[in-house]
Amino acid sequence: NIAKAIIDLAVHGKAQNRSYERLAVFADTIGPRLSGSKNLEAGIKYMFNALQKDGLENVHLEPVKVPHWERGEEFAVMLEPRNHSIAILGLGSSIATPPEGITAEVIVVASFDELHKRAQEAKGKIVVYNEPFISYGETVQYRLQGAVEAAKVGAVASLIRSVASFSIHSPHTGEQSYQPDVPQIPTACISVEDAEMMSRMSLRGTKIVVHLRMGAKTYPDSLSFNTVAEIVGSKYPEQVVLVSGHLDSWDVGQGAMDDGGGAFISWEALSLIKDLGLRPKRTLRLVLWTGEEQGGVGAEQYYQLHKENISNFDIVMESDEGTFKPSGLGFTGSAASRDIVKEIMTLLQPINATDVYDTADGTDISYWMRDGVPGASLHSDINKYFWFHHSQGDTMTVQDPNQMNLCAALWTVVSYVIADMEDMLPRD
Amino acid sequence: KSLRRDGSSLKSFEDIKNEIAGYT
Repeated sequence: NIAKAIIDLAVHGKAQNRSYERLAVFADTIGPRLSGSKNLEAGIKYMFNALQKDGLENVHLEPVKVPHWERGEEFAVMLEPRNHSIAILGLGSSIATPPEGITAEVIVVASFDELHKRAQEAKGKIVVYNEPFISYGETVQYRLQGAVEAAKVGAVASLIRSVASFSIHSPHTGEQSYQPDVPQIPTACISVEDAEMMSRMSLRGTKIVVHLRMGAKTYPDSLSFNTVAEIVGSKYPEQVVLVSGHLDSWDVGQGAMDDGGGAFISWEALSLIKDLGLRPKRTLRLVLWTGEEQGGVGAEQYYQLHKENISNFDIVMESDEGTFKPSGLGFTGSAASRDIVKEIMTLLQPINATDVYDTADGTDISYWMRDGVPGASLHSDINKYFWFHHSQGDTMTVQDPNQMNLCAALWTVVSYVIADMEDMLPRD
Repeated sequence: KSLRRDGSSLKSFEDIKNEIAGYT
């Protein structure tokens, strides 16, 4: 009755709400945890102590060099056709404007195609992208490449409609990347409302002028750490089931949803197994990644350090798409291993979270999956995820203790059973 | 090692199903 015992303890028993309460203390105490910041350093120290205090084994930190970019004061004002304060958030790795700021006419486009067609008009202007939200993977390309594409046609700055499925005038930040052979221009995200308004004005033929001022500094890479803890396997200790989430976040909100929830249900999986006095045959390893938001920086260095043991990694699991009401798992692996995971998911019938979806998603586990290690990601109700993602709204208020209990139960049953089965999951 | 060199399982799927059912 191990699956039942895990579910009972997580959802109804003494551990009920524990991952939520632990996360609340962490998020309220530490706050947002941008790569290279003192807050992230404090968050890692906090977790190192907390995991030791929890009685987990082999608690240690693995050094990583991470980007260090800091936001400065920033604001944007529409000067024409009327005075209007534009809510902005500079994008990660953006350069600053000159101290006096940039004042320029705006060109509004809905796509890269439109920008390229109107390239002659864009020279010397601020490009405003009013791209519709289709899906995160598709729409985020505007945030990632918007500045580069605008600079290629001679723009002086870019303002990008936030990659969000809903908005209450909230800008959402995130990483962007420059290209070596393209001039660097300042870039920030703006609210959906302001992007749409400027689009409407532009379609009416109204001239729009914006003054943009952004402070931002990029420092040399900083020392940071992936945080690791284990329950060492009883029979095959060298073999590993890896459960994970990332500790770093953006510098707005509290990073409670992205990815506090994922990190803390991963910790909870080890706590629940320990509380039940269980020790799986294989080692259950918790990794709390650093530098995920800048493109899985901590995870890549972890992969480089440990890839020589790839044959001993049974499965890599990451929760980084919210810890709302869970429905099952995304899974990447061979057909034979998928059949086994589907069978394992039947153990989650008591909480109605038995689905297995086509692929696992997770920046931090992608290196391993690319090389054939089975991967799993938590599937929960993602409907509201991009309302709060990378915004001031990513706080504990978004999290729900009951939903986190269910996520923790699912995460624990799956990771424990895979770690305890006699055979590793078969690979292609 | 519980994983063969070619990555295939030594057990039939029925065996694995029974093993998983043991965790119910």
